[in-house]
Amino acid sequence: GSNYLFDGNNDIHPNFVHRRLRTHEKREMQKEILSILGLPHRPRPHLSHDKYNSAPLFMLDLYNTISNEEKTDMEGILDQYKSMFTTQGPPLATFQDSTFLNDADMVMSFVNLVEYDRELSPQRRHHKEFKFNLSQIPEGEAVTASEFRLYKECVSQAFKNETFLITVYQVVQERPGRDADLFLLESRKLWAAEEGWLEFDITATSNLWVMSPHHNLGLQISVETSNGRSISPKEAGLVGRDGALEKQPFMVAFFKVSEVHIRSVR
Amino acid sequence: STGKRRQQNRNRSTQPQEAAKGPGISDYNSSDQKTACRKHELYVSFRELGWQDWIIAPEGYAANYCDGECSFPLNAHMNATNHAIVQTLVHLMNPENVPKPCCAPTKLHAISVLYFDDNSNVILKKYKNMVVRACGCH
Repeated sequence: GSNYLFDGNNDIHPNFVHRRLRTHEKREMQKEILSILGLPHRPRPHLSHDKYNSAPLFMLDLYNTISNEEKTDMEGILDQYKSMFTTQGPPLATFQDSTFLNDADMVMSFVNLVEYDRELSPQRRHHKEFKFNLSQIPEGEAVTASEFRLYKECVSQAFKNETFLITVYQVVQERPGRDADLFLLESRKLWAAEEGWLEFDITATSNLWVMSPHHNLGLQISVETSNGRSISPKEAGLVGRDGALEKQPFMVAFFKVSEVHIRSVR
Repeated sequence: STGKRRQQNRNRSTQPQEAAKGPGISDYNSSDQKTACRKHELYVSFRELGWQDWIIAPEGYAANYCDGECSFPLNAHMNATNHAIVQTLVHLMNPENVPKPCCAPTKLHAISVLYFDDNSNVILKKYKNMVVRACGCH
């Protein structure tokens, strides 16, 4: 650490108090700020490499969208994040996300906890399962919108002029040794040559999972070619856990904060 | 003890000129500019607090604070007459209390903070009333 507080372009900020906080002052300040942020303690995320995966990048895009006045600083940080990757994926946050953002007070992204790549015997479908832990959502928050985001790469070499039908299901009941009971959420036809983020609206499903966590059995996706042949999502270019960090599948939920966190008078 | 205090008050109330001797209009306006109520810079740097491992953005925020003597609030709606009326009403309700305008924020802005939670999920949250943009006498 520097002794002075700098703004983005390394000038010393005019008339800010310039001195290093003493240890106990720092601890007092930390306690004070955590209470203002409404956090019981400072989080300790285990960031082996998660810090740079798709979810923080997407969230940084959203942050950048709403913090226009700090836009210059943020672009710096955003470029720093993006410069860590070879491929500059298409813009993450779409117009739809920004509209969700307008009436949300809080946005949370959830890393995909588990992924079963069920490459089953031919008579049963290929499919991929995803699970998200929504238990960290602060008490009583209402999900105003929620998306499951999946990156699709171009696979026109292997499937020339081919189209796929991608289907997203909510897992309703798991059956050992058999296909699970599924609830169809959305089907979408895509060209094999298409590349970019796919967003699937899972607002109703997320609200169900928040209200009754035991129903949270995750999502399933399956892919068929135009002649009805079931292929693995990976063949169709859908990026899973073994794909590039910045293209990992994740879920994002927008919340309307019900109770306003009142700061204690200091 | 209250007895003595009441005695004092009795003394005080018997000498009206004493009450009138309260701070006159002129006293209010003579407050030294450098101590007049105004906004003071205070920058909270998350980096200086050692939190850049879990707070993704911003690097910090200009919280600021209000401090300084409250000069007689002779602004638009609070002219001398209105102030005298307010003063009188407050005095009637609570004779011992000499109302004094206090220096506090008049305009507050929100900030958004982007951070990791314990499970490496990412949270983007708006926090209201975090930045003091203007101060005034209440």
